[in-house]
Amino acid sequence: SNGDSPPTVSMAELDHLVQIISKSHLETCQYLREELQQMSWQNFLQDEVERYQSKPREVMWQLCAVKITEAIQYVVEFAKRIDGFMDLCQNDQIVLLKAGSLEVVFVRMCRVFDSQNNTVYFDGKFAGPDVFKALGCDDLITSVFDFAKSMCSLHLTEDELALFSAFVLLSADRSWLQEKLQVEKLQQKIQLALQHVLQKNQREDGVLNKLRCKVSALRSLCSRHTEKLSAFRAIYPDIVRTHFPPLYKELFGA
Amino acid sequence: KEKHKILHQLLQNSTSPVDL
Repeated sequence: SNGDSPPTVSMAELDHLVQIISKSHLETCQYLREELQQMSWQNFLQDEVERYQSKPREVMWQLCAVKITEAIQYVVEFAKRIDGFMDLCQNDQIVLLKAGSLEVVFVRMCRVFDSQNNTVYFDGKFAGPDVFKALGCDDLITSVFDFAKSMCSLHLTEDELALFSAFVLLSADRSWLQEKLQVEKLQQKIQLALQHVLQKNQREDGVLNKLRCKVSALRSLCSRHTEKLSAFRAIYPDIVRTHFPPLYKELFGA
Repeated sequence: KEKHKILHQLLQNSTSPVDL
């Protein structure tokens, strides 16, 4: 491929890619469906919610930074197991993870999201948006919850979710890529594998377009997270420097 | 490299938090 036309891939190759990426996803998804069921979708009680709400802003920010960082470590492991990712140059591996790891965390969030109650698994139980009030980012939190809800409404299978996560991570239009063409080829193959799975699962034609729309929503969520972090850091530079996880600081330039 | 020390480590490690 010269980058303009999709690469030629055999059905067997697509099936293999689906298998590898689905396996990588299941091995690194942090919580298995069975584990989630055992958590019995238990919600925080009102006094527990209030305890989170009365935490100092910087304490709640630190807690969320820790939880995001834990989730990102699993995404890094997912990336490493995607066929072709480790063959990219180190610069591009770093560029893709810096730009895409939080996006994949947001994609994966639909697995731990209860649409009916508008709650997400956090710190041991299911939490509504009000739990995160102390962060002082109500608008961002509402958008993250809305995004998770809209992802849930697509009812993606684990295979579909795995391939969409890989597609998001291998975005060839990220700034500072050195071997853009190689990333592009890999992303095109993943897109073909995603289309293949959607067809095999007899999903309606519109699902792929709906997923494409999610890509821009994810970028918006991540740039808003960066803005909120900058605003927080301007007020609490020492907290970020001394109390935030080093990986979080590396990824988000804190 | 220094700027992304931990990411480099995670990428190079064969054992990871996931395996542990």
